[in-house]
Amino acid sequence: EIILDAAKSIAAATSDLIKAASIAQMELM
Amino acid sequence: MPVFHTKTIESILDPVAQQVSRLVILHEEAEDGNAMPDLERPVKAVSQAVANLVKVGRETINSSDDALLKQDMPASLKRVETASHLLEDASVMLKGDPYSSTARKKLIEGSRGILQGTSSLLLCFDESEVRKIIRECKRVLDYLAVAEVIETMEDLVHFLKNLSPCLSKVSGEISAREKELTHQVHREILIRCLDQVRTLAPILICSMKIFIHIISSGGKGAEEAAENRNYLSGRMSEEINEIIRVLQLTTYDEDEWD
Repeated sequence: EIILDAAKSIAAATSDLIKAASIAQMELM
Repeated sequence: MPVFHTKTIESILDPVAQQVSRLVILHEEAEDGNAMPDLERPVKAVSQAVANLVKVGRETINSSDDALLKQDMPASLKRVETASHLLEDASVMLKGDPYSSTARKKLIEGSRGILQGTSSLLLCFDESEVRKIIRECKRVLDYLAVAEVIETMEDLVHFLKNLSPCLSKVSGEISAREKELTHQVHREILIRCLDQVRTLAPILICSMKIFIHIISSGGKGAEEAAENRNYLSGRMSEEINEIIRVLQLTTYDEDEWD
């Protein structure tokens, strides 16, 4: 359970990062 | 697109997997695109989450008695850590040059690495959980092997006292595991085998009672009764072995999903 929670946190943080990194490129499309 | 063999892993990683794919497309199609924003904060959040996973992962490794988990999990943790460093590098580079192509590549490589490393780590953990179920299945197999030497009602009672809770535990664990799998064929095999085990168990006990009754009353047909009992315990063992085989499968049947 603890491992799964830690993995969920990584997934959420990575998701936020990708969203932030994608915004500028999305504006071009 | 990567496919995950359990619903838990799929629910955690599938959304990120899709985002990573989109990130790759966005940056491959827009090589000379807009300036990248400052990613220091989101990268720091990933680094902190990775540090927590590494800590939790090491604690799991240290407290586990599973040799394979101890052997496999460190590489997954290393992979996630390396990916996190790539993201940190990308963030620093983008501060200096928001158009840096190397930074974009590091960002993509780092995101992929986080996804692959976390996937690999969850797989290690999941396989370890499966090995726990398999250990219980093997206990049932050991009890079934004893069925052939039970010759008194007293021994049969003792046999049932050992087998019943073990079988009940295995049954619950396999039933829960089946619901967790994303692979339909594997799910169906587990359901079918478990149904067979549940059906055969009372018949086996009945055949053991008949055998004991025949030999204790000196009646005829002991040999046939023993054959019948052995056939039933053999059938149950086959089903349990098939369950063990399928529990270990993680492959993905593309034809079926297509």
